[in-house]
Amino acid sequence: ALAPQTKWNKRHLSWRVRTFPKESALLGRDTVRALMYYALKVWSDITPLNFHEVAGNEADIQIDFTKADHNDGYPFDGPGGTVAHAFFPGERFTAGDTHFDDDEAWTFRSPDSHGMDLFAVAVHEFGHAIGLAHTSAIESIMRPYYQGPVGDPLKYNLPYEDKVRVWQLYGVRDSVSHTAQPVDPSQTAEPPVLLDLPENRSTVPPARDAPDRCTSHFDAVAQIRGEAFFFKGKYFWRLTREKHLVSLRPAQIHRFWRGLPVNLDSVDAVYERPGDHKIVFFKGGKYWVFKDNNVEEGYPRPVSDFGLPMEGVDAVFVWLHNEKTYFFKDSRYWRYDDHLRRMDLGYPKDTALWKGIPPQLDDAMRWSDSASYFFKGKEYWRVAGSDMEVEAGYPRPIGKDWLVCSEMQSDSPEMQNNSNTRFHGQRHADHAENGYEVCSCTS
Amino acid sequence: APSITAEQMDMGVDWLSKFGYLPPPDPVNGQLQTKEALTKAIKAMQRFGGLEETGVLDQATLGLMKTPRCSLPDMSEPEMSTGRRKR
Repeated sequence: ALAPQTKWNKRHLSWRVRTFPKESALLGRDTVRALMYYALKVWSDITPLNFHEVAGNEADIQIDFTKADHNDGYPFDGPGGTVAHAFFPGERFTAGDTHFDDDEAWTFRSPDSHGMDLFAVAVHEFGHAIGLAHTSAIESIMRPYYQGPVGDPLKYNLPYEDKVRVWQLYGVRDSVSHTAQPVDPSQTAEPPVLLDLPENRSTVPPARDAPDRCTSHFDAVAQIRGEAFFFKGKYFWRLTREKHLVSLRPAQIHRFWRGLPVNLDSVDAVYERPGDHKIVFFKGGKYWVFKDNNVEEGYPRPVSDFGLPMEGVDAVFVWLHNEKTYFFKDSRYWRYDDHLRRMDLGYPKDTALWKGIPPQLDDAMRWSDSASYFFKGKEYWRVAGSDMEVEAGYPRPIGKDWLVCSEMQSDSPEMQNNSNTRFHGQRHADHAENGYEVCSCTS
Repeated sequence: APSITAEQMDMGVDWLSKFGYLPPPDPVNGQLQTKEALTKAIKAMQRFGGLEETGVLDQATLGLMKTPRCSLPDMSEPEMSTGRRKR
């Protein structure tokens, strides 16, 4: 690395594609935005940085497709030659901004000979936007020269050299940002990571009625700020981004999600709304909107606000493929546009269109692997990317794959005393490659 | 190796200045780059690009200079100014 490394002081960075490729017949706007999302995710997956898309001109990282001299001191030069650049973090107004040469033939999933792989170049440029300079390391994505497509964005693995250099800037992503200090709201418009459980966490085991995670059917399941929440009765379990169960014991909903009615004995469905990252809880014909873990004024409200029938919903999730919100009830489903706050026409439709998914779901959620998960009883089904058909090999057991349940009852006494060993048994393989040793704490 | 044309030399010098291997020519006296500075800059570029450090604009070096790339320089300003101070 040659240039002095500058870095962002804040951890939540907003981005926006301000101008799109003009002539590109190959890449529609949604594809360009999705590729930017995944190229940023390459870096946020391994650092404490979080990126979210915004509208308007306030974005930290403004992305433009432009050509020739565009008044930033780095004129483009037509097809070939220089293809893109980005500004390092810092005080300048342009910090983080990223420009792609609109004279290039930007492609996605095309062989090397046809144009410039947009995802590969975007990963490189966002490396600059978070503070990495060029390097001569042959495998690095931060080499200055275009080295061809890097394959499927959903499966891209950053070269180790680049991981180490970005960890030197920002540290490793603590898979449980549990102890993260609450971000001062004045610092960033971005909703902070959900706060930790109440400080005076009881050390006594939960009340008698606490459910057992290994034999339960769940009322609701949701991905919230990248973590997974499993709700049952008045309790919930929380998993980190790496699917690590934060605690064998469930936490009490009312002690964390503040403002729900005390007599609420369970929830039907939960999801994180795209756009403003607020969290929506459903119960019967009512719903509550949370900013972080505090309910907003004026709730509950009727679900008819969404155009849903008053009997409520079984399940809700946001499909990453189109950022639309899908509601399920019995054997019907609706598609709702949370950006426009409007139900799409032609719904409800029959859930049979989601091949292999059972009716009367308990809930559904998208996960950080970009797949969608559907839960019912003690089982779950996985639907990859933009498919609408369950993958082979499903359903699978929720307890075993998500909640650290083995064949035996994981909370039975004999299991209890060695549950720690099992947790330790879950230790990460250390990432010892090229002589580097990196450990990360998970709580 | 075939000797390079004046045009290739110009392209090479522009490229090396653009990506931080050579200080931009002095706008006042249009000071030309010294041969030693040029050789040093070519070697630095060849090293950074994983090429054999011949110090001359051979075909491999000219080829790499034509490869699509990021606009940002490879060398930072301080890197170059130390070179100037040394001179």
